[in-house]
Amino acid sequence: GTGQSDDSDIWDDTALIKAYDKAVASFKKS
Amino acid sequence: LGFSPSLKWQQQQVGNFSDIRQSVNKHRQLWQTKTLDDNVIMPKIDDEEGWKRFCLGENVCLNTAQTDSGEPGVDYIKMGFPPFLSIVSKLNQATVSAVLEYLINWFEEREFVPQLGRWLYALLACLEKPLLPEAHSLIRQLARRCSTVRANLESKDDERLSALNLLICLVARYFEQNDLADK
Repeated sequence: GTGQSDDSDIWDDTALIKAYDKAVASFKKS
Repeated sequence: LGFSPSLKWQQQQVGNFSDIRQSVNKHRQLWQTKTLDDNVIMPKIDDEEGWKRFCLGENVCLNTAQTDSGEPGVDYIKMGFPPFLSIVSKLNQATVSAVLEYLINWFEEREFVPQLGRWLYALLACLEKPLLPEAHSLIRQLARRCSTVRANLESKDDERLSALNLLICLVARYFEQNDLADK
């Protein structure tokens, strides 16, 4: 309905760790 | 040359980091209310050794050999607790600054490890702007140390390079310490 639940699913307890890993991986690809 | 990131990559990281910080703020209250597992015992704010062991793990802090159980991340006491949102959301600004200081002090005398990168990123994501003067000095110290370690890397394929570049980028470009930025 509101999109809130989708957002919560993505933003889980490991969100900061995933964001860091993604940022680090992006340099290797660049 | 060849070790530092492009301007485009740096700008992307600053944009992404800004989004992440907004999301942390948005979800902070929700995560603050989550009950931590019984094994997660956060040290008191002034317990420097306790926080280093909590974040980096006994293997790194006590210099003990790493045992590979085949299931990475299971033994948080040995490997360190990752910066879960349910943990970092419970840290007030004084604790964020204190833990940042403990970890940066640790890094001054030791090699970079993956757990350190994750925690520094998470703490920077929780560090409120405008920065206090002590925080300015602290994160500048971090960027300088990252630059020093980077300058001693022998290969562009070194696993640590991207993490060091990311931390330098965030300090210099997001927290506006422009004199430290990679051009």
